[in-house]
Amino acid sequence: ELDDGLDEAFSRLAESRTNP
Amino acid sequence: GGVGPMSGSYAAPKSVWMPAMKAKGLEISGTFARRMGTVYMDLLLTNKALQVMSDFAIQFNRNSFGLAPAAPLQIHAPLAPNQTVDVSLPLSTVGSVMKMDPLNNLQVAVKNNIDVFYFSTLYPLHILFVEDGKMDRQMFLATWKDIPNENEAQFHIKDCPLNSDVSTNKLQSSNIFTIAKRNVEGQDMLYQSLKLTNGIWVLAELRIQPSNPSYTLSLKCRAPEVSQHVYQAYETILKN
Repeated sequence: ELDDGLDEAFSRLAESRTNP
Repeated sequence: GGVGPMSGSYAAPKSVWMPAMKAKGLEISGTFARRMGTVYMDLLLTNKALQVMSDFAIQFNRNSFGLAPAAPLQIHAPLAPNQTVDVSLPLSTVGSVMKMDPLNNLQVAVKNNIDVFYFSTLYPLHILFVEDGKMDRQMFLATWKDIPNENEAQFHIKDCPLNSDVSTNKLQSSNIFTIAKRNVEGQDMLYQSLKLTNGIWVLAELRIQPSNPSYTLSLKCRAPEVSQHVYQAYETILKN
């Protein structure tokens, strides 16, 4: 599967929204 | 109205928009729907007068999203006293635009052989959510970052006992698309997008906690005045 870095970026976004 | 995932976006039952006593016996009930990419005003006309009604026509005042009849009101035969007719009026979204207060207010004029009558009604914003409203993931992340925090609005959707998969499907059948889903500390975070007929994008984060029937909806949009109406659309879709 092509890793375009976006999966990781969404994880970081969700993480930052939960623990700002 | 279509409610299930395969039957298109949610349509409320018809309600009375113009009572007969205010229109010399013409009663109009209606609702709005989106079917196969077209917005419709579904109407029920009842003749509660003692004379036959004919020569019907309809016109809209300018409105926030340029809604306008895409065809004449097709009532093929005169309406006898106590008779009712169902009409589905296709609408276009390229009419003249004027910002209304509230934003989703629509002023309508209906004429028949007796007189011209006026009423106004509110349309649910989800009839304007287009089928190609799924934003590219990279674009979503960039846009989310780019829209300032002042443009973020947060709402609570109370008493919504659905899980995130059921919610995702319900929202998708009304053209609210889930782009990514993450689970952080036991709560589901859904990242979603929708696009209005006038090209305005709305980005959403929907938080669902397994033990909490109240969802948290955060909306980011460059035109933040639509957020309140988008929230109401979420409420309507998720609870019907």
